[in-house]
Amino acid sequence: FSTFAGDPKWAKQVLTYRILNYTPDLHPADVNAAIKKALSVWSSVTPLKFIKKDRGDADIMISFAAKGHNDFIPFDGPGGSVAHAYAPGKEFGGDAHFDEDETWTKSTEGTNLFYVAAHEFGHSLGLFHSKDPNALMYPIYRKFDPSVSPLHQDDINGIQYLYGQSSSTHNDQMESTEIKDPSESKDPALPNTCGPNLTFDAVTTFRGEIMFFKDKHFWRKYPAVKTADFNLITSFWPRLPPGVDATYEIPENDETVIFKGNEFWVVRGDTILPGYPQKIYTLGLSKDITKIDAAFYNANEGKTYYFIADKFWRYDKRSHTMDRNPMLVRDAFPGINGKIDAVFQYQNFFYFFCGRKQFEFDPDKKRVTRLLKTNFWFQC
Amino acid sequence: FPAGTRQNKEGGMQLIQKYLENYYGFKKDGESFIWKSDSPMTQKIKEMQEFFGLEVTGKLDSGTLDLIEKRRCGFPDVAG
Repeated sequence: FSTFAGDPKWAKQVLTYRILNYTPDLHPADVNAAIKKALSVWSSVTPLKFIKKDRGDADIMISFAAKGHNDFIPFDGPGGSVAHAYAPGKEFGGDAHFDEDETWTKSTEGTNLFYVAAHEFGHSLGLFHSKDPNALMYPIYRKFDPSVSPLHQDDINGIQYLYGQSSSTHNDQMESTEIKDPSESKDPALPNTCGPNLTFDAVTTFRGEIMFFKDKHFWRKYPAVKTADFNLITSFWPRLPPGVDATYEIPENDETVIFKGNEFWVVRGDTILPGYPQKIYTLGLSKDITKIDAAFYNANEGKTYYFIADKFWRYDKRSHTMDRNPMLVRDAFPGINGKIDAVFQYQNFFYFFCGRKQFEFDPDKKRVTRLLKTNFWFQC
Repeated sequence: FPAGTRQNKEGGMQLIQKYLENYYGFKKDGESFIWKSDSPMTQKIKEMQEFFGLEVTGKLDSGTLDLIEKRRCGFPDVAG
């Protein structure tokens, strides 16, 4: 096997993919199935997991195109080059392109999409071509044999060189890309997603998802997807401390701010921006504030709210000013009393987490509209 | 050469040159004389034959011609 120069690989174990368009050669459901199965070839032998997105950005963008298609490697008509993919990285890093001039099939005739996609996703994950004629990463397309696994030991050696071995048995991985509900897991320290006593340390939107932080883990939830994915914070941001106090997203900057103690970090995706951590007083808060309980960015106002005990300060992005004096939470948010564990804005509502309660607050009506369980966002 | 053979040879030359440009980082500089043993083209053919475990002749033999006509991944075989 071989890898790309510098061994580029994804720094996180949960990757997203999105199918941007479909070939007319196959039913869309067959394309979805072939792509999912091709990804599970790699997740079955590594700790990697893949989640399908239907909109917005994703790590692996998948598309069908003929001849020139906005990258530097045009396709060449039927035969010859059938697909290509890019090494892990930003922008089109990880993306896979399939030549629409091929006849894509789910059989041994024509060009089998599952088989080619499994090879291309090897590139998307960081593998280069292999000289082993039996390896999936061998560059020449061979007649697809559905009776054998496309992965050979050479491929497994290569991908495990980059990502290590799978953390669970083969069939678990083959079945689902989402992690099972952590309440079923053996580690008693893991929080019970559906337990009545669930509380959170911090909650934020994140590139169209919602992230719920608890101790050293976080759940990633796509509003449209039933189950939530459960990760170690350090599996996503290795240099962050194992646990956060507060966090908020500024979508227009594609930035998420994460607080722990009297410091904060700014991340973009799984990358911590340079120059962090910084002290929270650099935001304009007084130096005697040692930690923030909760925070959110109100995109409609361009103001960021920092909650400490029963008070909050606001930073106005437009005038670049921080409130000189704090306001009482109960004055500005009637019905929300005492310390706030976490808060985030979703669509036009604010969601406040106070212990085992969650309050949905309508800023236009200035009142609590729903009292919810903290696990409301999970399928319990 | 008889016309037919000559055309085949030129077709093979174009195929192999395109192949080496796409997958082996070959850059055609002026006249690449394929029959000179130290020509850049010959070197690249040897590199490709070595990658695929073919007999390393540097020549456009039938095994090499067969291989460059097969469907494949569009990504290069050598780091660009």
